[in-house]
Amino acid sequence: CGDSSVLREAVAVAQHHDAVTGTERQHVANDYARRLSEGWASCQVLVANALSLLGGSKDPLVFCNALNVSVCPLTETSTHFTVILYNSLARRVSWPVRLPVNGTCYEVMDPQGHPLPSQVSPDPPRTIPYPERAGGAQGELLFQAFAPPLGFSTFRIRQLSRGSPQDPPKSVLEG
Amino acid sequence: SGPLEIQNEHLRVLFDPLTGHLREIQNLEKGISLPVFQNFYWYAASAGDAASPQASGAYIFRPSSGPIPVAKRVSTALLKTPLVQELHQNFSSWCSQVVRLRPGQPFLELEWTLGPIPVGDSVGKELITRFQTPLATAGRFFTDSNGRQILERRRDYRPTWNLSQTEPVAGNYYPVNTRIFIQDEKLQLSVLTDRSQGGSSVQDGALELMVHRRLLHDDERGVGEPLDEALVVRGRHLVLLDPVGAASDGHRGRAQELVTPPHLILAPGKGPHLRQA
Repeated sequence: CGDSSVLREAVAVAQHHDAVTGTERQHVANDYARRLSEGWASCQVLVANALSLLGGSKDPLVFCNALNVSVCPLTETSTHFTVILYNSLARRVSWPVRLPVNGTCYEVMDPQGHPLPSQVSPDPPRTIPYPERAGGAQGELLFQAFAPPLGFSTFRIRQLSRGSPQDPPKSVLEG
Repeated sequence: SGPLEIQNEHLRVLFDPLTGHLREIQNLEKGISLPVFQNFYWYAASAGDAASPQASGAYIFRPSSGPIPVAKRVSTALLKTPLVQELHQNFSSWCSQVVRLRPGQPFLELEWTLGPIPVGDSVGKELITRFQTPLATAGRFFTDSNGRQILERRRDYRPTWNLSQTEPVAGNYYPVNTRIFIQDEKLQLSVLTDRSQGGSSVQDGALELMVHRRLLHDDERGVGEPLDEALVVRGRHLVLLDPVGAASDGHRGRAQELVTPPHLILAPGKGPHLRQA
């Protein structure tokens, strides 16, 4: 059962000036993070229920909270999945999507069923240590998605081949 | 190897081949260019001094040094593909950045990953990113007020009282909720943030944003403990170079997208059949 009031209350608590500016004690910071995390988890259930109702499907929906560090078990292990993009702005947006994957080549279909340009970008040369990715995916699937004002777009993705990502067209390492 | 540059139909961005730092931004559409040097620096946090026992802490920003560069030279890796061009910059084991251009995007994206800030030298550090340009800004810069009104800020000046500046850096810092920019009579360099940060222009032609901090002393303002989390943070800045008259058209919409980005939801297989707008 989803409930948006959990997040609403957590955000309300976090209106305190210490939460806004980060001047709270450490154990209070941890408590703010816990409240926000629980609130977001509860909202995810609500959003998933709404999408299931709208789409007439009981299949599970997945929220990858660690996408910013390129971790998403679903995209890393699945050969066929769907990306739903929700735009809360009152105008159309174009948005770059990056998903951690382990395949070489994927087909990305836009909401009308037309293929979209996409590519699997491998890690740049690992001779320099940079903490770009926390996950174990071999590459990232890149494509430019879009969403209508205050609405959804769905993109269906299918893996076409297995194996390691190819070398990029041009990759130069500087000292 | 080839020149260190990335380019799309809107922008061409050049990097110093020796140091790896950002060197110049060219707006190909508008026919303008600006030398821009960007680097990460840290201010040493004050532990109190002869002038005042006030230490830097969660509430108090009181640097005891000028900005110290994280690295004078950075390791780089260039990645050019049809869908994205990236320069990966490695400043240190705890400071890196990806400078990115995508087709169709009239702005430069900087994605930085910072931390844990090392404090083995027993010095608290407040980390900034600074953009230096030759723009003649005469002490003026601009920050937003909660994403809405843009306010003009002037260095060492308050509009409603005579200011006696005692903190040349901290006394010129202002809240930045979505954007900060500097301009001269012709050009404007805007930096959009994905979160609220502190920002300033402590030198003409330069702007800076505080991106991370780790402190070892309590500032005696009620927190009762130092701000000493060994966090790793990742964030994004969007950099726009435009003629002054056309700049607001670019940064207003982008700032909205940055603070309210689309939500991404995944489903195995075909997923739900949503009616498309």
